[in-house]
Amino acid sequence: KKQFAVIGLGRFGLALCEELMEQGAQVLALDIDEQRVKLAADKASHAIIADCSSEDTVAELKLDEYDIVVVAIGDDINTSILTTLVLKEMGTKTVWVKAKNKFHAKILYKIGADRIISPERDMGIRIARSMLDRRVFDFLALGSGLAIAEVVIGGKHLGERIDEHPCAKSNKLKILAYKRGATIYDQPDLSVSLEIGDILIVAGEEEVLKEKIRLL
Amino acid sequence: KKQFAVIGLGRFGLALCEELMEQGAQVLALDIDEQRVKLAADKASHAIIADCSSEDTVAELKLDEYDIVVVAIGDDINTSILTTLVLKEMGTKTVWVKAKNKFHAKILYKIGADRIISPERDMGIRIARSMLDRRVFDFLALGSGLAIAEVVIGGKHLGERIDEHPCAKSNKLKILAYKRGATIYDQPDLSVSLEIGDILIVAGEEEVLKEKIRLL
Ligand SMILES: Nc1ncnc2c1ncn2[C@@H]1O[C@H](COP(=O)(O)OP(=O)(O)OP(=O)(O)O)[C@@H](O)[C@H]1O
Ligand SMILES: Nc1ncnc2c1ncn2[C@@H]1O[C@H](COP(=O)(O)OP(=O)(O)OP(=O)(O)O)[C@@H](O)[C@H]1O
Repeated sequence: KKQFAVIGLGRFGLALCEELMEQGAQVLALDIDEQRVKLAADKASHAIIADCSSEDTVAELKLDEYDIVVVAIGDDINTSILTTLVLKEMGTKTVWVKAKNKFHAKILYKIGADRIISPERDMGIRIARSMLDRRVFDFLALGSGLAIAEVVIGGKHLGERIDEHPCAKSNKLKILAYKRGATIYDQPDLSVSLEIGDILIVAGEEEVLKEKIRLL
Repeated sequence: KKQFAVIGLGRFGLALCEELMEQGAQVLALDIDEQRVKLAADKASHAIIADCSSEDTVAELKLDEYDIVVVAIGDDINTSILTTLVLKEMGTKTVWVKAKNKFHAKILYKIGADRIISPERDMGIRIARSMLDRRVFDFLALGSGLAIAEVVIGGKHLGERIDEHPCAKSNKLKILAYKRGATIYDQPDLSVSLEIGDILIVAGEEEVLKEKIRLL
């Protein structure tokens, strides 16, 4: 069974722990701040107060044996870099690091970070796309006359059951899932009542899908 | 043509402006800090120094006439709330707001924010999912024996052309797009050389796709 550790329990680090637990995985939550460790106690398998920029700490906690360690120390770039260096120098196989800006990211790559994460930048880009076409979050042609789209629920269909939505009313289309906030509901319960910002993931015949979207 | 405004040019706000411009849209970038406005000058149609928590400013800039205004003021919760309130009270149709935490989000909804954005929390959730299955970022069954998956490029296929990847070698599968960082390349150039972290978006017959993934 894979072992995961998250260093730094800000919003990103904490949400990461929570979701790993939700998916049935084990995660060790670490932070130098006692208060944050307390808040993480029920969102991780174990939550420990530790200064992870120290070699002794990394050795003691055996972090080098973990499958993936995520460094989610946000503001303090120096500590983030030092922690990453220590982890890689001590043989940690995979280290992912949240970068504060492009320079931080460059340095992290140079010292061996396996993946850089930029939540704010990524989100800026995704939000820009949903501003440009309010009814559709995403549209992919699948070839063979099929397509998949993410349809945003605005005011018009608020309160309707999913199976009352126009996209649910064609046997040429299928509602594969819906997203509410950051959670995806696979095998969706079609009696669920829609809320603003919900996203239906619809697939089927491209022409039928395009027409349904056009009429939304 | 739609009018967009972004208040607060931190990483999220700035990335948002950049992407809107990239997609050919117009965007007004606003910040109280001169330095940030300077940095945004080439990433927006217009960049103005302004304290947007003031009614006079909102009236002067006619922000109430914009289609979507995004409040991306991060740390200063009070200013974020005040700015949102002013915009909604003055009749701005759609206001999206970056929330710092759940309490901030609750207050924002109560005062009329149309959408709440939590980049760190959203990203924590998505990253958790890619930690759980390193080869696959996402897998959706489409019904009718078809499926779509997002396949992550690890060390094994680094440097190969897309059309040399196992998923490109079946006439039952199609590479619809690939993602590099936060950019999606539709109608992909299959001679492109793969880098670690690239994501191929593959669709086709579900059983063939599953088998290809299993052998990655
Ligand atoms: N040496 C260290 N060892 C372990 N944790 C640390 C260390 N230094 C800082 N941290 C922790 O990193 C956490 C995250 O940092 P911070 O809150 O600055 O990031 P952030 O970017 O605001 O987070 P987010 O955007 O995810 O909310 C803090 O809880 C802090 O206590
Ligand atoms: N009254 C105001 N009017 C306009 N801009 C403001 C106002 N108050 C603060 N800002 C701006 O909001 C911007 C974003 O805030 P801040 O940098 O605290 O957020 P952040 O959460 O760190 O951003 P990000 O996470 O997106 O990088 C700052 O550039 C700041 O100058």
